[in-house]
Amino acid sequence: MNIFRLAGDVSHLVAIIILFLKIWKSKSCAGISGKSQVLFALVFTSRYLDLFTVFISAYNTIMKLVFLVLSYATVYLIYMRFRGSYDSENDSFRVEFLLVPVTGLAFLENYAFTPLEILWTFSIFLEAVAIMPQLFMITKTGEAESITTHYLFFLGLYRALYLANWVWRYHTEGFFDQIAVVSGVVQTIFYCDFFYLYVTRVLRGSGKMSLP
Amino acid sequence: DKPTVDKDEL
Repeated sequence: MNIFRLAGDVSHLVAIIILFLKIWKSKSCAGISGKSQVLFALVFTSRYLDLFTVFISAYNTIMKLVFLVLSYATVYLIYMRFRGSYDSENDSFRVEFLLVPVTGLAFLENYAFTPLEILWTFSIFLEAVAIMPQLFMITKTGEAESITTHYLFFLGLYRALYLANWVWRYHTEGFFDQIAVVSGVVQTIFYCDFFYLYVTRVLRGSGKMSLP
Repeated sequence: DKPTVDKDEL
């Protein structure tokens, strides 16, 4: 565990809590892609199955449980509790275009052809593209509430901090996880355009992000 | 061979 890894986990937790509280307090999921949240719940489900097979540390177990509970709770809020405010018309990204290639790739490229490893690899590749429906929805509606942009900022920052963690671990302990690093780079690159808009418009400008 | 994945990471 190093500072980048810890900061990354905290940033990830902050992002998930920001989104959950935004929906819960505003009693609305307008502008939020339910599809992305379902994909994130799927990422955590397929990645954290080792909760039942190995105990790594209290921190590891607790964080995995918190991520699982909050992601499913968020999906529940969107599709059940506040489904009246769910903007399904603008949440129109075809997730099968993500799931099929990611599943295929997980069977081709993995560390071991075992169910747990393939599911773990699937979760790594899926996480890299899981935000696409949300970013697509923002381009379709042409704007995003500032809370949503803060959510996206911390979500994008978390994997960027994981990249720093992997650089650190490579130089200090020779650790290199090719699948996670390559996927993490792709994932972070998808946020670059958003990061630019976030800094130029939300932090400096009007607090609301409206796309050109 | 490839490293076994470090499941410690989230």
